[in-house]
Amino acid sequence: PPQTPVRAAMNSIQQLRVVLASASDAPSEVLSAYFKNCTVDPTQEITQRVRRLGEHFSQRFAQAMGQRCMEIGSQRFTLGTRLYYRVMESMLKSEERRLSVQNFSKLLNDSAFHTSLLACALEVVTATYRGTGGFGVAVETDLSFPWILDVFQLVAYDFYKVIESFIKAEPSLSRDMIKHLEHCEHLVMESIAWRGDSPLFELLHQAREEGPGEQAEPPAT
Amino acid sequence: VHDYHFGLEEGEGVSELFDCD
Repeated sequence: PPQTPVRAAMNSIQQLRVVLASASDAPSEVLSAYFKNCTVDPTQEITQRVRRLGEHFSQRFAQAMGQRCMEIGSQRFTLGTRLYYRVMESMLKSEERRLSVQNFSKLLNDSAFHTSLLACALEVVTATYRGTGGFGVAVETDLSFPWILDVFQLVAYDFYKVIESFIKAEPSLSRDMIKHLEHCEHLVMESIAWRGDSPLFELLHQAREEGPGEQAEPPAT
Repeated sequence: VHDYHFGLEEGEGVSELFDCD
């Protein structure tokens, strides 16, 4: 039978909670093994970053939704953290198969990678709850993308880099959620990545200095 | 079924995107 928008949103929330019920909000044994395989063990940096970003997220959530909602924000961050570690493990397994390496020291010590991945996980959680506001009444609009970029002071260009790999690594994402992440991707490509403070301009400048690489395609007739 | 366009080529992944290859 056709679902009302609120019923559809409640089902999406339930589905997300079922998927994440068996996930941990701390690194699993498999993930910890990847961390220990690194030239520089990133475990402490990762867990401290999650704690710090969790405080930022909860504070900003409370600012947007009301102070009484801080605990709800904290619960959503916990869900996002579980998704973050789950997707990270899936990504590393995939990279290990693809590259035949086990030492991901550079990647796992890259703050931009972790912040982007956590932001993407939280975007999934926030978008899932958007239909009901979590209270079954109001629709949240203030937490819409790119809100999470501002909360984490994350550059859109870096966030963009994890989207496709995130979708590949998490098979439980619904069609609607994949479309939402695609929408975020398009917003970044078409607008946010071209704002004045974007690192994209410096990268283009560097690329120009390195000289022409591939031949440009001839103009289409 | 979704119609998301996977743009990464063979041999491209998150390691390359973050200059960690």
